[in-house]
Amino acid sequence: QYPTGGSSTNPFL
Amino acid sequence: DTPWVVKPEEKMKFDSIFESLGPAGGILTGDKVKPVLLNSKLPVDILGRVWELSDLDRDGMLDKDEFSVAMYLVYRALEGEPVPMSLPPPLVPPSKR
Repeated sequence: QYPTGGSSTNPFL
Repeated sequence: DTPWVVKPEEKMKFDSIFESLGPAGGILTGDKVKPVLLNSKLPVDILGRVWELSDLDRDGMLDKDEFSVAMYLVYRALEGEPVPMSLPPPLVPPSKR
């Protein structure tokens, strides 16, 4: 669905 | 149709928090929401999952309904309920089904 790792849309990652 | 688990009273409370954070164009960016969630003192990995579940369109911002989902999950987590790995259908805002 969406790329795992380095998701830039999540401010907590 | 499944009723949304966020009750109208809760929605009103979450909406007023949302408005107090100064949404631009009806949405809050991640950097505005982040300190609020961090305020809950929940572990960052839990908050990261809360974000994953609530940012339904994955644009890095939360609208009012997405914010309510995030707040709902944070409040439940503070009551000791585990944050689910995926969003249960009753938690998906009716506007996004």
